[in-house]
Amino acid sequence: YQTFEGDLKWDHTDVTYRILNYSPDLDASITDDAFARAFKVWSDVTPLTFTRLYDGIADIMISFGKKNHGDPYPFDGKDGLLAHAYPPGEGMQGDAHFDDDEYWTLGNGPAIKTYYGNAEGAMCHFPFWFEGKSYSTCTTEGREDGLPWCATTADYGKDGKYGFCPSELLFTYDGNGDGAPCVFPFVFEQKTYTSCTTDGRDDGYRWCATTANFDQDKKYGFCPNRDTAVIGGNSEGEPCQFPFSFQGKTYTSCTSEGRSDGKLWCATTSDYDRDNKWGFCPDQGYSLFLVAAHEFGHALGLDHSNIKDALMYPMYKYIADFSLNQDDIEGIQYLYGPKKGPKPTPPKPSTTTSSPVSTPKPTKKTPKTTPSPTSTTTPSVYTPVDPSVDPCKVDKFDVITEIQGELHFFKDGYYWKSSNRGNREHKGPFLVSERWPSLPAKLDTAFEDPLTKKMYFFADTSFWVFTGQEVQGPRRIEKLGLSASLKKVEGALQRGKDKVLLFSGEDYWRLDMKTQQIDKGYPRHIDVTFGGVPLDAHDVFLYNGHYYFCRDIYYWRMTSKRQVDRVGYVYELLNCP
Amino acid sequence: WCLPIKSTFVTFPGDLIKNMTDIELAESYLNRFGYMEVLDKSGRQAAVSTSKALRRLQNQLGLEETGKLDQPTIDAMKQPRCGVPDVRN
Repeated sequence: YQTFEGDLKWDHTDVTYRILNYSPDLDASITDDAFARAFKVWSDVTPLTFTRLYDGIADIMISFGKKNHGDPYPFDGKDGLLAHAYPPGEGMQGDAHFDDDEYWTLGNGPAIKTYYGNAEGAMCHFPFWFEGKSYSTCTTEGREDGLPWCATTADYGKDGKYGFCPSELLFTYDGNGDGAPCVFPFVFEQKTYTSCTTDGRDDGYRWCATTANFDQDKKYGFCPNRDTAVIGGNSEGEPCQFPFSFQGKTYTSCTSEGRSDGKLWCATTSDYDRDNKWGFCPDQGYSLFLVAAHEFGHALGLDHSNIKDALMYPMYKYIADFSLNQDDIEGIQYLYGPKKGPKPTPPKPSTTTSSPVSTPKPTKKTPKTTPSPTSTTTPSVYTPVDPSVDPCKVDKFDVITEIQGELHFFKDGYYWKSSNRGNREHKGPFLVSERWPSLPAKLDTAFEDPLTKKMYFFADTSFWVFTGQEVQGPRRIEKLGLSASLKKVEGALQRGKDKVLLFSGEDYWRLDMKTQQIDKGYPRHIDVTFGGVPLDAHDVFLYNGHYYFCRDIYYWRMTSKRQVDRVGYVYELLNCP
Repeated sequence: WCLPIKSTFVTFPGDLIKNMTDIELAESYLNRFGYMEVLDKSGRQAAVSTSKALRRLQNQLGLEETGKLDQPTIDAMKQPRCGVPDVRN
């Protein structure tokens, strides 16, 4: 390994990063996840922690750009240079830039996250069968509205699982259009556009108006690339046009003719010789995770290694099951030392199902030739707990909350208590009905009002308020100003004496305890405020001044400055042996 | 049927990677990634011969150090890679 001259390194271990923009190739959530995993590669072997910022200046500013993108080192179109990053320091130092003329994937072909439909945001499954035909790309077959879709299992006819693929007809990203889809036709500088355009920009990014008149409303967003879109060339984002003619010959598929580098390309109109419109055909793409992990190595102070299997080797190589080479570990630990404390916890299978994404919005958008699904949600497996069962083997509690200084763990009508004071052994099980009569067995969240010490319990769309054993409720959660479409409240964080944050799915609301109403400006996305915790946490609670986000048997602990400082097992909190 | 297929290469508009000869590619690569100019012992920047630069590149990339623009070296130069120079001056 090599370090930069002078052993440039960060003088603090809590390194911050900010993602300034996104690539049209990948869904924002996949990009966020790839970067988070790339940082974890390094934090797993050093004392470094990485916290994502959403505004202001971070140590590592991450951006996508093409060719001349604002620094003295322009990119070079597709392939060749993939990315670069600067060693630690002020200003542009530490920043990482990714060439957006590359096709960014997870390294093995299109990584297409679906929207709506009934697959809860699952990835497309390619190839998939539909009506006796195999599809390796998203398709508009079976629909009249032109929305591309895909199956998320191998056989749509058998499983009926599908979702919609990214397209400008579904949403835009960045800009100021709040993610709204393009409106076609739209007017820009008195000209009418019927598709996304790069006009008015010099960075090559395709955009559209999200109202019918940009000149008037100034609302716009960037167009996500369809999986069938060409990469680079002079027609980025357009689909190949088959057949097309080139030098008098007709082509019905991508070709490398006319190029000395063997790369496959296609024309995006029917006649290349006449229109000269072309682009490269989508390929396996480059793994954003692997390239980012390499670039972040530079941003932390590592220079290129001459060990071929090292992550810091300058050439790109796709590896399906990546792990750091010993050379990389020695390099980064030379700069920052080894990780102290327990080793990171490997994930292990859970006996309950958990959805990685939020519940899809109900939609009627199904391929027209197939029946609509009867349900848009995946049922979760409900496991009753025998009171003799050891709580240390419960893999997912209904509720965890602090009541009068003790942590309470609820599951199926029973609860256990644990404390970090005195005898640290957990106590229980106790019957919920004995202490808080009239509550259902299955609760979703609970919290103690810090001022009045009243207990609030939530189950499905109802809530109860207990003063001692005296109960008010059940009342509908809409009474608090929450949306009627909300299915449940899954977590609660007390903020000061008169505010409580309520969590559901990927959003949270702020409840004013005095007015018993949700404050204006909510919901907000969890990711915006609480970066680095799982978005599908099913328990959120405050304990000893820390925020805890639980997923299955794991918890993510966050300081009041919103930095994740520990990931551990829930049974540590239960003081299990 | 034995006639060789004669390809005509064209310049594609918007394509930044031009049809370079191997020598042009090598010169560009060695310059861009820091192999052609190195600091001497007194700290001054000094140009090195192409052969020396190639040896250095071959050493860095774990190739046989021939000092010549051989096929493995050309192939390595065509690989997708990180834009950070290998030799920092």
